[in-house]
Amino acid sequence: VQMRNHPRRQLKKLSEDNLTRQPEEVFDVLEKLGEGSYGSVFKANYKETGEIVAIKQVPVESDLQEIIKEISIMQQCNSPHVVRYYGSYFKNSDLWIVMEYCGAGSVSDIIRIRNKTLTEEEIAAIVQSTLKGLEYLHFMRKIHRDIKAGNILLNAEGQAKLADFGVAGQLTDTMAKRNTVIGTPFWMAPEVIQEIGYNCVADIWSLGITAIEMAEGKPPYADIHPMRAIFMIPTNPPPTFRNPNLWSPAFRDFVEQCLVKNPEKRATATQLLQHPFIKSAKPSSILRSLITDAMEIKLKRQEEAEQREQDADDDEDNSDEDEVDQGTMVRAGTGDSGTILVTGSLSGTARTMIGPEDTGTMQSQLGTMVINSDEEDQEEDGTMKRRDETMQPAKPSFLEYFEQKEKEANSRNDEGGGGGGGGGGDNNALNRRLPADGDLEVISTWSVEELRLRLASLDPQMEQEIEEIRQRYQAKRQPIVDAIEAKKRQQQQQNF
Amino acid sequence: LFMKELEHIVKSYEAYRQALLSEVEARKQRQQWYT
Repeated sequence: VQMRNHPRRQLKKLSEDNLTRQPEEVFDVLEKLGEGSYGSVFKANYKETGEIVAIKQVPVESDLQEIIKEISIMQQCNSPHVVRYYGSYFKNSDLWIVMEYCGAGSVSDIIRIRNKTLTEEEIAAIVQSTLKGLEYLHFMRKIHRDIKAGNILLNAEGQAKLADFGVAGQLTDTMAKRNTVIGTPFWMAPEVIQEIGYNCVADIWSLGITAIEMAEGKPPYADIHPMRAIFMIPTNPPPTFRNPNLWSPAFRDFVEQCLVKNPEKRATATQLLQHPFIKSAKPSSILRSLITDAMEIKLKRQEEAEQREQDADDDEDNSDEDEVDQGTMVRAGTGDSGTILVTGSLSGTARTMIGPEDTGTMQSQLGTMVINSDEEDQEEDGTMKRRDETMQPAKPSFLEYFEQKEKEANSRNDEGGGGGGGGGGDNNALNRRLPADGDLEVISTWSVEELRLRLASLDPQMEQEIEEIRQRYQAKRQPIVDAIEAKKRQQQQQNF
Repeated sequence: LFMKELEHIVKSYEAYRQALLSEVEARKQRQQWYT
């Protein structure tokens, strides 16, 4: 287990002196890196040493529980394979969290920007660093619970680091297993979905799925509705590559070792570090060309966007709020190898759905899911605020697929229009609820075209129904949550 | 309770989807038979 610091690292923690000053005095905020579900992330220059850092700005009125958990987990970690936390500031109505900057962005960003999946060699190098991070984390009895390409960041040297600890959990002596259903549906281990208790090897399942994601560009079941995937993962045999012949026996075996349905028989991070696929991995320097490639494309796109913006500015001299905001930012210099803007890094990774227990709408947040929040966590961290409403979330990529399908269905069914479910003509039959179990014979009377239309409208219809029950439960839950909140505040005031 | 209802909904949709797919498949086969 690696616990030592990176030898070249300068910044370990912000000094007391730095932390008492205004953050703008300590940092030059450079460009925006992306937007997560709970705020924006900026690239910044630490004036004292010229080191580049990432600063997450979270509105204080938003739900801080997740972010405080993230800070607390990062604070406890000291590994070159886990994104570092340097300190935080309150600035007006925002909390500024200063973290390690990973110049190349997330693995998922790199795949998307190059529009290319990764080679086995590249996957082996990334998975090796990731496993080291997981070995460290699991040694500390922490579970990440949201391992996916979007949450593995690469620095400019190609070192992979675990990020986004917003839903991570801690195992304690009294609790060897957790029950909270947490994760992003396609990456979730069967035992997590089944709520039978899980431990650190749940991350190993997700790593296996991530390996497939890196090889094929998307995780298994990505084309089907996430809610269906959730019910398929525990029932189906472990997923495999779409075309296994494309991959070496060592890689296939590695993925097989990760995707063992019985968690007791699943390999640990330490064991997997000895797997031939990982043992024969090349050093992270082999990722350099991949990173340079991604950064060049990014830079090119950024320049094109800037050019377009400039052209638009020349046409009409209007100044909206965004431009005012951006005007305050300093352009990054070229001294640092990670100068290139990795836009959307965070928004790309933050496909985080906080599920029915806590917040938001299911459709809009089907990413990382939280069902049954860890009550003990909230008690352990008494100062934490319980979340009420999440900020507007980044749209998960897989939802685009369903939205597209929905659009197609709607355009074909031009009289129906949307998921209103209102009564009306014949076409509105498509918006009606499912026929009762016994009424399935009616299907045989429909035309093929009608059958196809009904198939296409199934997912949006199901989402609508799910949203309705979610709202119903939220309405029941909210008064209880409010009462608990009020009690907590009362208690805190008394304690104070 | 929420999860139970959710499971029920997803399973009902899954059954319905399967029924629709089987019907489409049956039509395809019938079409092939006729041609």
